[in-house]
Amino acid sequence: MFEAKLQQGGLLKKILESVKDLVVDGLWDCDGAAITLQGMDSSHVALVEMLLRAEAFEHYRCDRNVTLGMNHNHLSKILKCANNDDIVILKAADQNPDSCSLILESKNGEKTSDFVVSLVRIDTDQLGIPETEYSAHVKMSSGEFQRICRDLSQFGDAVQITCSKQDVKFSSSGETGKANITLTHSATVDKEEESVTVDLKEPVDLTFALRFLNLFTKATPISDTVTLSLSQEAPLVVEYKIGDSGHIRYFLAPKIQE
Amino acid sequence: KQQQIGLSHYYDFL
Repeated sequence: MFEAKLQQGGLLKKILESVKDLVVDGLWDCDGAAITLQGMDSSHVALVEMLLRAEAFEHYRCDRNVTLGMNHNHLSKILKCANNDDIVILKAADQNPDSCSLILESKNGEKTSDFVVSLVRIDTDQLGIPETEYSAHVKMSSGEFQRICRDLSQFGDAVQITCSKQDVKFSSSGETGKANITLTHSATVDKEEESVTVDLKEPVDLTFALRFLNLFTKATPISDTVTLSLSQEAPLVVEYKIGDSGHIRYFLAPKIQE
Repeated sequence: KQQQIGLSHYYDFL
């Protein structure tokens, strides 16, 4: 039997909003320690990896490892019926389940909704992502990053990100013209979610499709801050922490000059 | 002109 009870249903709503437009359906691997999801967009250019540890749940029981093939649009429809402060319970049999139950309990306990969603058979490709030493880590406000990606999308379909010791520059150009946004490394880190910290081992200069970055920033409500990890010879990693009990990580392969 | 690379250029399929 797999059963997980989340005190704050709003978190699951935000997680679905973060993945459903990038990955239509995905395999939710549940084991004794955590629920993990890894999925790629149809063009295999971007990947999302979600991890939610058992400690995020008020009650978590997973007698045997079970993989739930979830259609994220169906799951999202159910979660649209949940309030942020509803308790959400996920339940599934642990022997090749063909469905998953979701129970929503209102905070005052007066309203209980239960849904059964059919699981889907997915033969998705999983990628092995090696531990990587990145040349640069940029930690910044998630709202600021979302704003930069949205603003630069008006000028071009790609953003060039260049990191130096002092700052990180986001540039885009197209027929409208050219736009540069430069964030300077904050000297004092008083309010974490408003400061920009650049941890640089060596300079990087990479270009990425804004279409995907604007899909990644759907995770903005999950965390006040976002961390970008960059290396010349590796995909970009955009990470949003889920409190201290998990994360959503997006990976995006760069565009290169032909 | 910029060309989009795929993730499989960097990571192996399991």
